[in-house]
Amino acid sequence: SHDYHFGLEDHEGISELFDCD
Amino acid sequence: PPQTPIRAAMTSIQQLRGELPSSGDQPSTNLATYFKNCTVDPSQAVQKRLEMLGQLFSQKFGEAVGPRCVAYGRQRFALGVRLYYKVMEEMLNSEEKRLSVQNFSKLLNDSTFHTSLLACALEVVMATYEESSFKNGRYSNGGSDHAGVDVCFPWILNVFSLAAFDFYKVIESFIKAEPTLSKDIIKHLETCENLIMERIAWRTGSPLFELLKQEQESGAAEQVEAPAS
Repeated sequence: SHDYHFGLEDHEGISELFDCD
Repeated sequence: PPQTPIRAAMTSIQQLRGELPSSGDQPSTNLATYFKNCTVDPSQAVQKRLEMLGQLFSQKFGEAVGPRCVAYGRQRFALGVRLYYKVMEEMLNSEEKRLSVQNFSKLLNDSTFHTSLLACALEVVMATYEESSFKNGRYSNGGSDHAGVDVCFPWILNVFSLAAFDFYKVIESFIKAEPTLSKDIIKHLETCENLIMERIAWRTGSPLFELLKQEQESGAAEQVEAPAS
């Protein structure tokens, strides 16, 4: 089996990663 | 019946196709509403970008695999577009819940975001097909003319002139947004992540260096622990 390790915190999402508020 | 490598590969492709709506080559009503809620409606730019990247993808796919395979390239691109729209919609649903906003104008007008998301969707499609190609031996001719290898990651980054660091940004959100991805595909995306983190993001010209410079300048007052030798 393989489980992806999620590194993003709950308060982070795709908007923050592309510098959008 | 017993599970053979060919049967397993065909099942993966059928599953991928089955999980995508047949009408998914256009944004769903929900996704179109997100586009309309934007300060600047990105619909036309999204459509134009897909046309341009679709032509580029088919051309490069033909160059890598062979001119007779251009049609297969178009098929894979079409499947990638359906996955791109599906994952984008799910990402926006999550972001709406998390941030309590419905206007994603800045994100949805960011060309790098769209190109990265599409590249990730195409990588999932390509990995599903490549896995089957290796398993059924279509490309396994034992020689150096190993066509299947040519379209594996990081091939897509070169096709779209996409920085590995920007591709890296979408991977985790992509996996979160698409819970039907198989363990093999998740493992493949994780391998891409590791390749970027360990090697590709550190090549000359990577946007990572500029980002590190900005970070260093903005946090100059902070005390940073000296690295161990």
